[in-house]
Amino acid sequence: EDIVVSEVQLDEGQSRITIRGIANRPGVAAEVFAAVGEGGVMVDMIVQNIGLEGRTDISFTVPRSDLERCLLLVRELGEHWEGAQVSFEREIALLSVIGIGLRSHTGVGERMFAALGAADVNVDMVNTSEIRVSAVVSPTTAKSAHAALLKEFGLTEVG
Amino acid sequence: EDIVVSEVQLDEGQSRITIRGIANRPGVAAEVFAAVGEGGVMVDMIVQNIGLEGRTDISFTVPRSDLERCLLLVRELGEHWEGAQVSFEREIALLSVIGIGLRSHTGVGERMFAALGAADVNVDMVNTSEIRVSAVVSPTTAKSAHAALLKEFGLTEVG
Ligand SMILES: C[C@@H](O)[C@H](N)C(=O)O
Ligand SMILES: C[C@@H](O)[C@H](N)C(=O)O
Repeated sequence: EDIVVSEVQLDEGQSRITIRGIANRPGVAAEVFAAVGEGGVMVDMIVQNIGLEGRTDISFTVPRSDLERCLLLVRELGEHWEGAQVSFEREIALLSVIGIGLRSHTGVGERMFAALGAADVNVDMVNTSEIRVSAVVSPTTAKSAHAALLKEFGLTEVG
Repeated sequence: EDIVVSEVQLDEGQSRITIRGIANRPGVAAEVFAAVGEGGVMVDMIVQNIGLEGRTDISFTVPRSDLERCLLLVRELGEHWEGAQVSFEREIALLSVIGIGLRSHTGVGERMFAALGAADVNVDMVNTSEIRVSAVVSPTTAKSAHAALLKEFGLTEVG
């Protein structure tokens, strides 16, 4: 695969909200984002993996300044839902390896996770797109994780 | 938000592999994708949500023709891991709403999930990027889901 990794971005300005044990049936995600939308909150990443026994977890990231308001909206919603639990992380670090020609994420993912693993950085969440592989890591490991990835992909820190 | 949704793509050519209960510690994702990479498998979407009690689930999609080989590689790896379970879905439908100006996914997500919910389509997985919100749905609902989204965003089917 002819892949060129052009940058590694570190975003330390977001927070994560997770609703664990949300009912895995039609219309539920719609309710979550209708509530969040009404609050005018800007959602960046939305991640939902496959569920189990009628339930699943849905996570999304918002700018830190929107966290409190978003939690109010989501908790209000969560009160109607038996078994659902709202959790959040005020500070997350979102690392993105950006490349062109990412028709397959195997190569970049393999190297990114290997570099993070070797730096003893745990990967908390993973998300992908046409041009990037993103990992959420703890803010305490963010700087060393960023450095490890820049080194792995032969890039120097910008700005 | 000034968002223009330009297309809704339906990809019915992929399969999903999930490793449930994978150890949530550094280096594990690296092992998974090293094994997959060695098999020359092209991975498209990788989704991992936040874990619980030292474990999490990681899912990824591959072209259907790569499924068998990928399962062999992943199961071989999974044998060393206590408590981890490999599951898969041979046929998934991946719907992506693509837009420009998606600085926030709230608006598009809200409408996409509302349209799917109204069409009684369950959202099995969610993934986002700068230009798209993607949802995995069952192949049996794929066509009606695609139609519902094209209608929601005022688009006609292409090709
Ligand atoms: C969990 C949520 O995504 C649900 N499956 C829905 O379709 O709305
Ligand atoms: C589950 C997997 O992502 C693990 N947390 C790792 O860092 O490799």
